Amino acid sequence: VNGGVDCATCSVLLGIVDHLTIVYNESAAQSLERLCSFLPSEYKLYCKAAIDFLGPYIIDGFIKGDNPDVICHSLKFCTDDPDQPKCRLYPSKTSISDALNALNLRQRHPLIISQLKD
Amino acid sequence: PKICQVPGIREICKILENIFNNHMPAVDFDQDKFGIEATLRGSSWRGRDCNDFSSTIHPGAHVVDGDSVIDHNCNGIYGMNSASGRPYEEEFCNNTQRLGIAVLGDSISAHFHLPEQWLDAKQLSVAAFEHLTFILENELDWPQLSGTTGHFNFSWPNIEGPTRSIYARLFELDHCNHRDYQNIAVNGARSGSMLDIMKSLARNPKNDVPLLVIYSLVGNDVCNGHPDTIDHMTTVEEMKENVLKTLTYLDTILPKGSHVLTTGLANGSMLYDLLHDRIHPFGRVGPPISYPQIYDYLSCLQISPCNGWMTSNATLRFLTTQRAMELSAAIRNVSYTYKSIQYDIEYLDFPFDDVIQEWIAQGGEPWQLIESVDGFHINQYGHATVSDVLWKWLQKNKPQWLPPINPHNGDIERVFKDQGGY
Repeated sequence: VNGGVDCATCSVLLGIVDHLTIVYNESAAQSLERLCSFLPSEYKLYCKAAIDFLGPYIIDGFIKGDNPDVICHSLKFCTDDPDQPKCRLYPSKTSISDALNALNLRQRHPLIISQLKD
Repeated sequence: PKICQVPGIREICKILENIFNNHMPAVDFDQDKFGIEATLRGSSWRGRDCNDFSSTIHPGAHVVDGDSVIDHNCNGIYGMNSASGRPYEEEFCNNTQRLGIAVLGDSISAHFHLPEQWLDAKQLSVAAFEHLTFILENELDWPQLSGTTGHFNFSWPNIEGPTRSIYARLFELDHCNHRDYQNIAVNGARSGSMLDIMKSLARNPKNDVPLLVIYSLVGNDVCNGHPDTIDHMTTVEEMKENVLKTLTYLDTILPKGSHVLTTGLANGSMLYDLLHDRIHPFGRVGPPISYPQIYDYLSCLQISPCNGWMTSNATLRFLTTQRAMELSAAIRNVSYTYKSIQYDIEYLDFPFDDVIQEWIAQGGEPWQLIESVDGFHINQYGHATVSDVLWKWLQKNKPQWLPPINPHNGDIERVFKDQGGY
């Protein structure tokens, strides 16, 4: 429910990117590149393909100050299913702001959901 | 959208799906269930095949013609001693009571371990992912270092702690047991799915020597990610039926003189007690995140490995432990009522309390025995200590199961060095 493993994978991966920006005092774009650079060559290619595809939205979300929960909700890997509790790894002040921020990110990138579906 | 549909991640998902859904050696030309590669259920899990084109040649096989030409049991001892004119296998192994080891288990016996370097941004590096392919191809398990079939005693990247195992001790007693181990454990296995998994255990009542089989399903019969977790636990009746089917099946494949040790389920409620006030590796950078927060998050997504124990709800933890104890009693009951033919059998409550006492006696703290990333499995220190406790129990309660020390171990080392390694 609420995105299950996909949601946890997205939140943890983006959480790691967020932590890398802190450890190396750099931008999200640089941390995304850095994360791929750690992987063995056969996986680096896949990582770069994923970043080429999702990177712009992720970077935009971090620039706007969204946390991984919000970005993963805007990418719809995480959802707030009806009759289910809201699952947050980063408890924020109010989940309403999360939902609004997620909506804003999707409004700024209207094509993202159709592209993901493709 | 599904994360496995994203370009790039899609290919990684395909690799993972193929690995995690197969539990037989990927490279096994003679189909004797012993492989020649390390990963993909190969020699990390079962003794390496020394001739992958003959199914009668594999670890644990009986000797043929003194193995004067061919090493039928892959223990690295074969050929003729020109000084005595006798086959080495006869000289060094003939009077020994050879015994292989196998474990039918879950992710505890498979030794599931997620390197914390992967979750802690301060430790992330190229070195942290250097062996990513090897680790993934072994399903994030480390059977080669586990407390039952561990056979490498040098340090491994991405995992810290000594290797001590039942297999290593059987080898120390008698080098003729070289490579005779099988780790038939699968992440998530429970007594029902074990009815299929156990068929990948390779043993033939005529062609092979006796085997010590440890049947140890430690938690998945009470662990699941469902919110109504108790409704999805194995019932006592189901457990009895599943264990009886397994013991009956083992009677059809084990050589006469084998032994079966069944264990109960763990008391997982202590996991929360040990970790509830500790920070998770993922929370060491950025906002601190504790184990209960991780537990609650996974539980909310209904992907927790164990809703019943990995929870701040003390009542639920108690009810889960209660069911685990009932299932353990069922395993004990069947173990003592089933009339086996090929083997003798004993039951042992999972000795986690003894393991903790042993660890404290060595100056450790209990939380140091738990995997830091998943907060659920025992880690490398835990595996080594479990093997210490298990071995002491065997020496005390089942000394007749254990082979005597082979007086020729030194000769074997002198003539055959590492006996072909692993």
